[in-house]
Amino acid sequence: PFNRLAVVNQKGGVGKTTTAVNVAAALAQRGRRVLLIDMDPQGNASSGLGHPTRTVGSSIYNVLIGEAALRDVLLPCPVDGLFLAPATQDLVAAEIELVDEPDRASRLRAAIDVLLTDMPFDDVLVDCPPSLGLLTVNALVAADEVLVPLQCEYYALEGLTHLMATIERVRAGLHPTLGVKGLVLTMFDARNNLAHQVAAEVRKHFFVFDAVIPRNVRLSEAPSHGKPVTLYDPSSKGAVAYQLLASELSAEKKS
Amino acid sequence: PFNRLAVVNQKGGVGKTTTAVNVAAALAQRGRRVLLIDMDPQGNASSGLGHPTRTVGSSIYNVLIGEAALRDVLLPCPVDGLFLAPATQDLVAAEIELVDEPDRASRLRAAIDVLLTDMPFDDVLVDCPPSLGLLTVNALVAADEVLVPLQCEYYALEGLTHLMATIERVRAGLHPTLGVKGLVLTMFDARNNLAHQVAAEVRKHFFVFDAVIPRNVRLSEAPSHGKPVTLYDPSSKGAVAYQLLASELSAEKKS
Ligand SMILES: Nc1ncnc2c1ncn2[C@@H]1O[C@H](COP(=O)(O)OP(=O)(O)OP(=O)(O)O)[C@@H](O)[C@H]1O
Ligand SMILES: Nc1ncnc2c1ncn2[C@@H]1O[C@H](COP(=O)(O)OP(=O)(O)OP(=O)(O)O)[C@@H](O)[C@H]1O
Ligand SMILES: [Mg+2]
Ligand SMILES: [Mg+2]
Repeated sequence: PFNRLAVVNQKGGVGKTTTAVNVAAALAQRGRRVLLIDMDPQGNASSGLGHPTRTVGSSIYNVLIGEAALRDVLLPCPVDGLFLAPATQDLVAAEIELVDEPDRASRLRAAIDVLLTDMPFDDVLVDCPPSLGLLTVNALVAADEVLVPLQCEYYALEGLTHLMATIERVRAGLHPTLGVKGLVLTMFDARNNLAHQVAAEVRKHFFVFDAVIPRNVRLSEAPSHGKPVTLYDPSSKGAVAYQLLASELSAEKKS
Repeated sequence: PFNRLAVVNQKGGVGKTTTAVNVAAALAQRGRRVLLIDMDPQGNASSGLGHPTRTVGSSIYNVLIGEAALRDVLLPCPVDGLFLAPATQDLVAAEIELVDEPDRASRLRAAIDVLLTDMPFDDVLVDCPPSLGLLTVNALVAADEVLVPLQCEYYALEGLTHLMATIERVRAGLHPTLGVKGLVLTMFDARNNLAHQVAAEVRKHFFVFDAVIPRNVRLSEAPSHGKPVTLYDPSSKGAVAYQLLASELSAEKKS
């Protein structure tokens, strides 16, 4: 597909799920066919799209342990063209259950490759949990590039070094062509000095998307309605910023 | 000790580290001897107290795998009476390295029990990573009670059910007397309806501390100076709120 992205940052609460859900929705609203895979046992991306874990049957867990094909677990979403592979709490067990399997790190990649042979998608996005364990490694191996949401705060900046080291390790081993699509600044508060300092620092070392996601209460309200913000309040600052990010992601031609 | 607490919530970015660091500091500033254990491979509590992971030698990782005693890894902090057992990235490996050890879930408890025989502490706090894996389970088994920082947003509320289910599982197995000290509301924005709705909902089911931690930029600035907010800016709203929480934690007599 055009974008095959892992939305990743082991720092917690930086806007991974909010970015994955709203970018996926905004890309679908531009007429693209989009698959969002929820690889977080918390299942926030699933409930943010109207499929809370208690309502989900088979999930990405069943796909990873080889009981189901990805096609069998797909659910429709409130946006045409957007499909979800949901997560449930079972996913917590996958890390231990797969510990002795030689192909444990490439289960997700294999499942996506099988799906794409009979179901076309323009974009595949994977929402990752806040850790660098097997679930995140699966997402890194499955993706062509990473999209890194970054909250402009001290602890989040500190975590970037660990994240890049993990990406290097995956490149050195399982997936030599893994790229970094770019960083997206999230929850950005323009009145806050620290935010500008962190933003200036990361722009020196990484590609940072023009779209900067402001702190916007509509973004934290939308999930309680099971809708992306681009449906819940399309003219909000949060929705506009994610539409801009989606346009940046669909404009660049893959070289 | 008086308080032997695991600061836990698998939802990312809800203020676990900020709460652990600032409560530990505020308790020490009241003249108590306090031990803060960093069980998160990100090592945010460590760097928030002036010991970034790149400067740390032996850490809690060495204690868990049996190479060092807790006493050997303690570091002094910018507050008298506060000691830190730091974390490093090595901790990521502990979950896999201990997978076949029968006592893997009670390594931390055993290490704390040994320490307390020759070094008295009034309070022991453990900062947990944003997951429900072996590191968090170790903290739950090692603690007498849990302190749950709760961001008043939809995804964080949704995660509470999973957290309570995990606590029940630990109670049913390894640690029948594990208690819930209470919830502390963090990053509270009084102008936000959702925050009040979430707060009202949780107060129906749990004990919630009177101290409510407001969103306060001084809290996110303090870690870049390697200091708790109670030193960095003692009269800030954040510092005052954590002092209040510390007084609630030291007032209640353990029954
Ligand atoms: N730009 C924003 N403005 C306001 N609130 C936001 C914004 N982005 C995310 N949020 C809210 O902040 C919280 C954290 O965001 P989110 O859950 O997307 O982060 P995450 O990185 O996926 O967290 P985790 O590490 O737990 O997976 C959520 O309650 C979300 O609704
Ligand atoms: N009350 C507050 N007001 C403003 N900023 C805060 C507040 N509490 C925490 N922060 C900031 O929000 C971010 C998340 O907080 P923190 O890192 O303590 O959460 P956490 O639950 O420990 O995250 P993780 O899940 O990654 O361990 C940090 O950058 C922190 O400085
Ligand atoms: Mg998330
Ligand atoms: Mg933390």
